[in-house]
Amino acid sequence: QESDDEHDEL
Amino acid sequence: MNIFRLAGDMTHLASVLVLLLKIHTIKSCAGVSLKTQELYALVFACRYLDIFTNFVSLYNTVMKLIFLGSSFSIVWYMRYHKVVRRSYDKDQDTFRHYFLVLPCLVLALLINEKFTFKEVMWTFSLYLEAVAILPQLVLLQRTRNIDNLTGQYVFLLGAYRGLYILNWIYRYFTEPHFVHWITWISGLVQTLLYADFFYYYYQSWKNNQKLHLPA
Repeated sequence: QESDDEHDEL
Repeated sequence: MNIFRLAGDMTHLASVLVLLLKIHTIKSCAGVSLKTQELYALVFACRYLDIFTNFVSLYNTVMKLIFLGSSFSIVWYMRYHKVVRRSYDKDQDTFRHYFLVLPCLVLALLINEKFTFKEVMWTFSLYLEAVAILPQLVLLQRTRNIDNLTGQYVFLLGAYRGLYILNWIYRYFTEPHFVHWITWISGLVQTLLYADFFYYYYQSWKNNQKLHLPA
């Protein structure tokens, strides 16, 4: 699960 | 990645390709708002500051490069290409950038998840993307005769937004702790801006007529 400050959407 | 997110990205990509196709092959940018295109270039430049530091996937990196490259090349074509720039409706495309950029910047400084440079820029890009279509919608409203490619471009952009909302709903129910209020609210605002256009696009499609916006 990515942490909140890493944005995985474009 | 879920099917809604992928479909959303693909319609977003298709919208950019339709616009590049129009500009590159027909050598015309009639009906396209340079203001909106410049705002999108700014949106991607601010959002993808992490392109070389935060690796998510090869897919993400390639898509980021495509959106950066295409948005800046569209702006270049419309400003500097000796044929294309002559078709630009400069007198109709009068929306002021700073009416949108300044409030978004202030809002990003006030409402963000974390007060760091990268995070504020990322938030700013979300707020700005939400309203960046406005100059384009105003231009369509003014010129009123909309060619097929320009209509398809705006339609695909709207579809991309709608699919992203489905993607968030899906992720909310399938991923624990997936809550992103800033992304959701600005995304919802952005999608609502297309509602009016979609209504007329649907009407013209249903009646098999040329798209025509009311004055």
